[in-house]
Amino acid sequence: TPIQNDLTEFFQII
Amino acid sequence: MLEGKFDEASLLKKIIDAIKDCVQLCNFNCTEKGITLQAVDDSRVLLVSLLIGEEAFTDYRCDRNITLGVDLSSFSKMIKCGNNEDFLTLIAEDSPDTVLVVFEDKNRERISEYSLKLMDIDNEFLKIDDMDYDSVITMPAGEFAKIVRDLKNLSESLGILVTKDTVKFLSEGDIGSGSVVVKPFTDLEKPENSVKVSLKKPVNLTFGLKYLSDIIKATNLAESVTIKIADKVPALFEYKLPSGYLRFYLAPKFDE
Repeated sequence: TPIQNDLTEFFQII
Repeated sequence: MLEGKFDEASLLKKIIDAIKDCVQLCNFNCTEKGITLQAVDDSRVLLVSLLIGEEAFTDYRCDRNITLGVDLSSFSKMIKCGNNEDFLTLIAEDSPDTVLVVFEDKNRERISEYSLKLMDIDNEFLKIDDMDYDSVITMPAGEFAKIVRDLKNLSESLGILVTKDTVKFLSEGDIGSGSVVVKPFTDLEKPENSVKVSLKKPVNLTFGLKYLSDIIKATNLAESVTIKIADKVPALFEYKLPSGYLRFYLAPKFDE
């Protein structure tokens, strides 16, 4: 089953 | 001071309806160029990015940057009090505790005013760089919504495969599987029915249908949706507004 990634793995929190 | 008048309340109603189920507490950032909003859902999988450009308003002025911290479920209740065709004006002072929502009926002398209490919202802001996408698909928003609704009956995940000039939407679940293939198509009489596919590299990605179901709540805002995807990065779903856009960034699912 594919795992759901979250956006903070791609975009930096500022 | 902010004063922004929409020719029809329906535009703001549709925008709020499109985002209120995935994000609740949002800062509306008002500048001289218009109103922007960025918000991430609680699971940090879906990001909403909104620009209502000043040209989307019939009258717009904002002398200083103003932040309106809004609970969208409360705001939604208030803006439903106006008729779709009413003028809707948002008014706020420079350091506001409240935002005033004024509806004016165009056919009779009726003005209704609602004042919404604002909140201090400390939300996370994500830095989104411009990306090179492997494939860009533009298709009728209603057709994309139907694919998401239909395939959601089968599974929690939707595969999007783009090869050459073909886009395949696919879902596989316990009861079986389903797929919809969409190919480029030009409708000269109704360009909004056309499908465009541009491809630099084949793409094969999987997304959660729960989040796609939130995204398609924006369907009423635009005739078409543009989907930009690239391997192992969040996909961008864009609905263009009369001036501005409503964008959703959705993190993909990967195999372990």
